[in-house]
Amino acid sequence: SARVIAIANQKGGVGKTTTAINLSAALALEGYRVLLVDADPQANATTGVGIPLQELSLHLYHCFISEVAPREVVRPTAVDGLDILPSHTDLVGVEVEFVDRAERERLLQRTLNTLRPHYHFIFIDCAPSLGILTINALVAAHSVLIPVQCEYFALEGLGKLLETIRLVRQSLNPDLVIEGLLPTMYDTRLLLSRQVLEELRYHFGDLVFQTVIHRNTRLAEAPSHGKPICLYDKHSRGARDYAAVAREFLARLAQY
Amino acid sequence: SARVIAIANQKGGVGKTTTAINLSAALALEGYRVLLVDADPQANATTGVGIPLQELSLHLYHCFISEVAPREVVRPTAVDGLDILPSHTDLVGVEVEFVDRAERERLLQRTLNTLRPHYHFIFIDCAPSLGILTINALVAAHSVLIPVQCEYFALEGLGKLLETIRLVRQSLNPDLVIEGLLPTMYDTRLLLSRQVLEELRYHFGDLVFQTVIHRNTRLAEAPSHGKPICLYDKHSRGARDYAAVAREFLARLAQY
Ligand SMILES: Nc1ncnc2c1ncn2[C@@H]1O[C@H](COP(=O)(O)OP(=O)(O)OP(=O)(O)O)[C@@H](O)[C@H]1O
Ligand SMILES: Nc1ncnc2c1ncn2[C@@H]1O[C@H](COP(=O)(O)OP(=O)(O)OP(=O)(O)O)[C@@H](O)[C@H]1O
Ligand SMILES: [Mg+2]
Ligand SMILES: [Mg+2]
Repeated sequence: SARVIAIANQKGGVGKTTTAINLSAALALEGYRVLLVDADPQANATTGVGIPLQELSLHLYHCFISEVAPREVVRPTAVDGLDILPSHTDLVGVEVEFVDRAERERLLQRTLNTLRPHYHFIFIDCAPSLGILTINALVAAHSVLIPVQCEYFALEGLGKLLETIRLVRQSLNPDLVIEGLLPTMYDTRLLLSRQVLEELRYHFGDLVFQTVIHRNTRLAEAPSHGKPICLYDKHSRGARDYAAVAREFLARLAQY
Repeated sequence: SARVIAIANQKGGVGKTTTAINLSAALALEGYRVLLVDADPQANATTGVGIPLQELSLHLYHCFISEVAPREVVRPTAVDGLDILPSHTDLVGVEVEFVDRAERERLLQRTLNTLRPHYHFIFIDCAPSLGILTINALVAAHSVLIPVQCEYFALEGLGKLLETIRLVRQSLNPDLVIEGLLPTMYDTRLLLSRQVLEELRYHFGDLVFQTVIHRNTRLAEAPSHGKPICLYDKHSRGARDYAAVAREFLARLAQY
């Protein structure tokens, strides 16, 4: 039954979606069956793997209001072994709509329970917020992978995120652990990048992945072609970095 | 009485805070009295102008629960003529806490009404979401300035943002206009940057600022020193770009 990993950081634009798409795809290439869940109303992971929003009649919101079995909503992608549970801008209404509903933090957990037997890994792309959708992801997950852009504001928000993870562990999901902190958009030419990475390793030690994702424009180009980097440009720095993250992710799992 | 401008885009990491801090500071340097309102629980604008969160006893949340007069919460910054109404991570509770409260969309408007007589301009830095705090900013504002990172995902979210602005204009704030779309993190060497800028100008014409903010690492370094770019490195590309935005912003105002 699948291990569920939330990819979360309330700081915006740090590489959550880019990591969700490309780590999932890299593991699928290694032969694992992977589900990518888009839990962000922006639906960037959905369009980033080539699914046009206008064509989408079924998505995560329909699972939450129990109108459809989750298996009906899941779709294949261009990568063999990688499926997606798509999002839609309609999801933005969940925050207010479910505020009075009992167990509103477990909507996603219930949705994924019926899907877990069919996959090795399930990755959840989160929105840049600590609202109800991200809480749902933290409740449904075994672990949290935290992309950290190698810039100042990204460091600042980590305290709040780690506190939220601790609170979720105390009250809603006692098994939740941190999968790791993944440095992203690292630019070897910039002192700022090196300083932030040093600070991360100093404060968080082995929680920080050895692999660093370098800034690479091919990663920013790939979504406009609706493809993960491994299909868009498999020889790029970005593709190599995410393949290395996939290998390190598997090696770290083996240590538990 | 001040013109109020919301700086909003639900896409994360597109340069909202960087624009809020540096455009405010550039206008203060020109001799205008400017208030920067931090309406994001991440409080990046607050720390970016050098105010440590641990030292903060009064902030925007206290204005919302009417415990304190807004004038008591406003603080000066290192730039003459620029004040800040600080945020705090406690603000994240507003989303759920005020859900049943009547007129919950007008909390910020009421707070700013007592401050408007003291300034020429009030800029509101928004969180990467279309939740209640951003709605409050759109209700309190005369116009919305939309930073758009010159990358693919940033283009995608514009439709949803423009729709939200239209809905707010219809039901809550009939005078709300778009101040303009400001291209950010433009990298002259990248085809992607040029393509996105072309697309922006094609779809939105004169709504797009002529001035473009180039990618410039000095802009990313400045917040870790708690200074706007005009104090951190006034000769940098970033400082020149935001001075040019300030001039264009004033020239566009004169056209109304
Ligand atoms: N390593 C990288 N090198 C270059 N560009 C990158 C890299 N990683 C991500 N990007 C680009 O940076 C922007 C932000 O990344 P992304 O959208 O994945 O972040 P996010 O954390 O998911 O954002 P949000 O908070 O809005 O959900 C996107 O345009 C993306 O294509
Ligand atoms: N023109 C630029 N050149 C280089 N770096 C920039 C530029 N503008 C912003 N940055 C950096 O990019 C990151 C994202 O910018 P910023 O935090 O201002 O975006 P935001 O839209 O406010 O993010 P959020 O959605 O989290 O509120 C920050 O680390 C910032 O320092
Ligand atoms: Mg994302
Ligand atoms: Mg910001």
